[in-house]
Amino acid sequence: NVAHGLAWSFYLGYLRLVLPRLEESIAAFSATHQASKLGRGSRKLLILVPLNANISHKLEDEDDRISFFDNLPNNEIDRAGVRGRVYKHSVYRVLDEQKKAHECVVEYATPLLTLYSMSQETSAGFGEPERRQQVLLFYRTLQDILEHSLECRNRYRLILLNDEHEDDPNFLSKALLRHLQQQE
Amino acid sequence: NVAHGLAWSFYLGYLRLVLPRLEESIAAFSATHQASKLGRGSRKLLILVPLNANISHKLEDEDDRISFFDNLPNNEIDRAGVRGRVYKHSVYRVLDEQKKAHECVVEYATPLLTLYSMSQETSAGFGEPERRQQVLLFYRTLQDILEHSLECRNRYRLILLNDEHEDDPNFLSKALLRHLQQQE
Ligand SMILES: Nc1nc(=O)c2ncn([C@@H]3O[C@@H]4COP(=O)(O)O[C@H]5[C@@H](O)[C@H](n6cnc7c(N)ncnc76)O[C@@H]5COP(=O)(O)O[C@@H]3[C@@H]4O)c2[nH]1
Repeated sequence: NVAHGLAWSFYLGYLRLVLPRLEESIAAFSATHQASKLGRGSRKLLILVPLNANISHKLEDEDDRISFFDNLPNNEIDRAGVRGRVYKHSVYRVLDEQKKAHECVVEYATPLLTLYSMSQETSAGFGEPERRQQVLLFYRTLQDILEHSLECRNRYRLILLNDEHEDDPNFLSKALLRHLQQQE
Repeated sequence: NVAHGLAWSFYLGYLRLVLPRLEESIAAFSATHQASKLGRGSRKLLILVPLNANISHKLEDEDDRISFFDNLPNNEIDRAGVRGRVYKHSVYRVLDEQKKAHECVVEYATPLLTLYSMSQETSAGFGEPERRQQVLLFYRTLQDILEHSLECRNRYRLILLNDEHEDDPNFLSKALLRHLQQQE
């Protein structure tokens, strides 16, 4: 089951390395960005899991109430022969209905790009109908792994995005705000 | 089968993005590194696949005839919300039996770290006995994908490392030199 391995890979090769350092990166960022509003509620990595595996490379392409603010400082780690491999996260600004700006550290779950591309490659072994199931399996496996991870506790929010409201051009900003406001 | 998905992920999420740019990165590197000897034979990415999934983060830890030289220039790509995600490779120097230095762009196949760690986690679903099989499946699947990939043709060498000679402290440098000399 592809999704099972990708969820473990995402945890073992990424979240387990970066989440313990997130608080520190945000503190360094706030020190050099006086205008930044990364408050207590937004000191977690928001991880977007769209059910249809439809992933953008820039969040503002999905919703015009979202804009890219800046990147957190780089984290350099020697990994499997690559010296100083860079790990970083992007900070986005999200406007609410009153046009007030909220900041958050957010990204899509990158392994979904693999699921999407595999479903398009005939030789990879699965098609579009299985893809949705694989996304759900990815989400549940990852949720399970993260709930049992001491290093990652309280440092992330997994956000499953149902595509039924995709006709709403502000669907993504509203979903992000709901999660941010739950923490503030 | 975890290895199948990891091989596809390694191709779709990494090799397919970086191998087409490798020639260009090496040219930029040679221009700024007069002492560099990255000749025609070494303009491919050497990808190490150790059968025991035993991966070092620094190649010189494995063999004292190997030393880290420098990194190729960074490649920045917007990926799934992360702006300017950095992709880079490391250049190592390898001494032959006559103490002559050869340079190459080399790294371990990162997904093997996931296979190794999964085999240590009881909840991940497979143990050490299955791991070797999974490494072989990863190698064969990746070989198959890369052979059919137009974007990646001739830009890589997949090197399967059998662990039977690991008692030789210069096992890794000799394996690298064999592959480099085949191309010079
Ligand atoms: N050597 C090497 N250098 C790289 O820059 C690199 N980037 C990816 N990979 C490997 O290719 C495959 C596909 O990558 P993808 O991004 O879809 O999944 C990645 C991605 O979802 C997440 N991740 C890892 N590094 C980062 C990163 N820097 N930023 C965001 N996400 C990351 O965690 C997964 C597993 O990572 P790795 O276990 O390091 O191996 C990956 C993987 O096997 C790399 N391998």
